[in-house]
Amino acid sequence: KETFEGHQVLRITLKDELEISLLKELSEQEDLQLDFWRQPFYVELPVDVRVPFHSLQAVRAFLGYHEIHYEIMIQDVQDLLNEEQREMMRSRIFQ
Amino acid sequence: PRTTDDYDYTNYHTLSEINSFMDMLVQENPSLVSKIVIGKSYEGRDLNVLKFSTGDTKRPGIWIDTGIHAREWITPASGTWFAKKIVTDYGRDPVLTAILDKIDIFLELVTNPDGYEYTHTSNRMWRKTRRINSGSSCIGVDPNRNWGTGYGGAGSSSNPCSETYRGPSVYSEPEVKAIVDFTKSHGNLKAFLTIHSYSQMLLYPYGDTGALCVDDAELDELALKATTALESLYGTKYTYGSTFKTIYQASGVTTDWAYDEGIKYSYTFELRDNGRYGFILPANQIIPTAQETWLALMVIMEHTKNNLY
Repeated sequence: KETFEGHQVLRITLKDELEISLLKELSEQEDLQLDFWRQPFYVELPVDVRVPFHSLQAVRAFLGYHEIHYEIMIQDVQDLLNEEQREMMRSRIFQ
Repeated sequence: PRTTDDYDYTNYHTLSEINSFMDMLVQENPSLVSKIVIGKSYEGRDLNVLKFSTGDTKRPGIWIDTGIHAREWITPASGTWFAKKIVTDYGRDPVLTAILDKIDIFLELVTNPDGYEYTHTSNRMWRKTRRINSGSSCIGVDPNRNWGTGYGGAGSSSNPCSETYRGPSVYSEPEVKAIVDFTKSHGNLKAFLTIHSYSQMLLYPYGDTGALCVDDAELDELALKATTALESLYGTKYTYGSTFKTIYQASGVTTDWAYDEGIKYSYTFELRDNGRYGFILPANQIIPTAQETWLALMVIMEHTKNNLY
């Protein structure tokens, strides 16, 4: 079973078309294994991307270097999934 | 649970639990609900569709599907709640009763069962089908890029490793082809509503191109009414418009295909979240999400009933 310890989801807000093309460039680097939950297409729409732990430093450096604004939407994906699993287990025990 | 009254609508469920729910619902409401198997998934699972009908065959129909993208758990969870709502409200709610007295409703809860099962057993973040792509180590096709209209366009990928991989050929995915065949054999669907998450949007054709569809004005006005009704319950704000203009270019999508099949009221819902949990929407938001979405669905279904074509 795939787990997601340390994976973070970043919410990126864009300023211009250049930043969209930079993000598309980033998405093509398959070794980073980025999972775009919301893809870059229009400047006014946020981009959400799940970043595996091993890529976090590189991605943050890239965003920092290009001064692309982002916030951390999910600090640790596995923590949230564990909570979801606990909820489901609680519900079964109740049943 | 021994009845659909005992079913826990406030939580996410496995594929087998959802299948059991469907069988219980049919058993409890034999004169209103039946189950149709429209095909088999790539890995051989039944593709189950609930049919809600109060009359003769070949009536106009409304199609609703959830769960086409495996990780979007909120959609089959909401769909299960819709199914129970229909049987509960028929005969009580005059608007729904009038709709069902004239139109059948077809509801496919888990449109991508292989992918959905995989999110429970192996990878919660899985989106696509589970097709083995020859010549590639990457698995799966995006079932929302595999439809006929716009297939192969720039809003999809030819790379099997991409999350928007269009597949080896149009309708290659049995999960998609089964709906295509059902739609063509039924021949009288008047609305086609495919439910995704997330980003809180109501989208109508086209996704593959920025060109307006013929019924753009009517679909836009109806989308405004539907999203206003949705927002009235808990204040959840939706944007709406054509897929291309509202979210991104997407080629080979369900909504475009359904519209070009002559099904005018063709929409894609993108349910909650708005940027806190994404696909991992907490279970305590299932009921409110389903309730608000139902209001929008009722607006579209009533409009369809009053404007049959």
